[in-house]
Amino acid sequence: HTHAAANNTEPPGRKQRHLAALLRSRRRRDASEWKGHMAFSKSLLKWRLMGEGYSSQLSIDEQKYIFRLAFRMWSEVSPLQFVEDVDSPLEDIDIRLGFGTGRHLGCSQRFDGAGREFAHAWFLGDIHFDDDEHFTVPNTGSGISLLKVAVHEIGHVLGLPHIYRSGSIMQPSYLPQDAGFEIDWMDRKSIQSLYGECKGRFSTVFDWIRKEQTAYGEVVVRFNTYFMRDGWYWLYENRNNRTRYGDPVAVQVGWHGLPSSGVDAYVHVWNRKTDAVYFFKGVQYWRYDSENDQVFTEDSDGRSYPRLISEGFPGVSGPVDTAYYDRRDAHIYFFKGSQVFRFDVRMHRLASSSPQKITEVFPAVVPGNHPLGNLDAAYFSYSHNTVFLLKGSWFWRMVSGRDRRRSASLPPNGLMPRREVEQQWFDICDVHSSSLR
Amino acid sequence: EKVFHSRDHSDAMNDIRQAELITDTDTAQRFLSKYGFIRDGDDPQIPAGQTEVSLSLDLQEGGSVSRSSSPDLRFISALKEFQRVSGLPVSGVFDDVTKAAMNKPRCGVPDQDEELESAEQELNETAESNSTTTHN
Repeated sequence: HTHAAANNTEPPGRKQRHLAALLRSRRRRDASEWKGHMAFSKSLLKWRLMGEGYSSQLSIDEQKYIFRLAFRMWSEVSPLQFVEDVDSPLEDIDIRLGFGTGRHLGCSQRFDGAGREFAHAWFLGDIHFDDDEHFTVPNTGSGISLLKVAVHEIGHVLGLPHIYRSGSIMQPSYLPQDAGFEIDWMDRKSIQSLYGECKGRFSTVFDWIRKEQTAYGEVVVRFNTYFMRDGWYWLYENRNNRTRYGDPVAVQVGWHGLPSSGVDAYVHVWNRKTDAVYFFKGVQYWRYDSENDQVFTEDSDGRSYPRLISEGFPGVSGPVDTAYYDRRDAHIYFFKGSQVFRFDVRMHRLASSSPQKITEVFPAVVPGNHPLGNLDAAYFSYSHNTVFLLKGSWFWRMVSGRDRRRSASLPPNGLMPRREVEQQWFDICDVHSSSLR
Repeated sequence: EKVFHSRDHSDAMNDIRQAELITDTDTAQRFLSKYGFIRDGDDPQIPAGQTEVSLSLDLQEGGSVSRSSSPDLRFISALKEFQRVSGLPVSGVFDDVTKAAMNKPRCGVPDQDEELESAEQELNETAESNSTTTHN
């Protein structure tokens, strides 16, 4: 057809002119230089395992489980979300998957039997797997990992070409799956170069402290960083510059007793006399039992949780935007609109100077570069030993002690110019609610 | 369905056809062509006036390829490109290492793709003039 269209004697219509243009301009692209193309302009994509394309070797549940996981793995590192759709008309389905052998599913490229070619993908969203291959589900014996192949072919449908880099999931040849393969940093940047980085505001961010006893009876204090957005959360692995594989997770799954819609703020009051974790939501708050990993049902006086913020922290009324505890002055800083309320935990009362304007307590280091108010999160980071104020996709880092030792002119609690959250904490991506565990 | 007789379908596995292996320069050439290393209409022809033997003699030095093979420069450059991107020694010779690499299980999507800039520009212009064009 292509040639025929090009040699057509009638004045070529728009379609023929394109095909002619395609023919004239074809130049082989060096395999390693091509970065791919953005195959979809929308971020929610529907997929379906074709009824006429079921594997003859794996159960339908196994096939769907693996494809759901494969799509989730891409969703965890890109702004794309995927949902299985078994009802809509076929033309509304963005990605169609199926198994076949030899001449299959109306495809123009035959499969070659067991060995060599195991699957292929077409840029209009069709993925075919050679049913003569011995595909396996994760962690079961030798054979070709259907999960790894599915992630590879989905990468093609999203617009990624073959990538000749060891460690890349887009290598053309299949490498037997090492224990748990994941989409590495470079492949993440490849897909993000097509679809952008993951952005979005957070409900709260905090470092959660855990105490562990070593074999020698010593108490070791560890922390984990958590990002929460509405009813979901991610554990962020600072040393690996990424979230935990498999996140996000529902708040209810990991934080027993907290509201399923998530929280507004987290505070850890930690000093010589007190070690108490609080979560705030709306006008209420809970104290959290880190030892037993659940909320306390009542406080030391027998009053049940959740309690009203105004009762527990006189002078402060919910809802608050966010809050954090500053160990230097033993005050909780509650943020609300453009104001900040400083609560003295030792005297159990509001500081006399409160409320104050946030700009007054946390002045901008560069005039005009300030969040002003309506913060999303105030996060004291043990990794950076300073506080970050997050609002939307931006954050402002508070001047730390080390900064002030280097430059005494910096104002105490001053806010450095804003930077983008995703340039500091990488690949914190939503997944479709249907794929939440 | 796959033909089977036993209750546990275990005999269904044995009628699976095996893929044709890459064994010589002919099958290697089809491989290179299929995955885009040799473009359509780019099939290596033996240049006029060159005999197969003399051609392979020129290329014999240093290569461990048997006398029967009849690669030409396009086939060699495609072979080298495949070897390069596969991280193999770039010898331009269809050797055992290259053969093994070609026989590895792999994805069916071509490695080389044609660049369509000029066409894409034209499409883009057309897209602007016709706002109803949908992008898939």
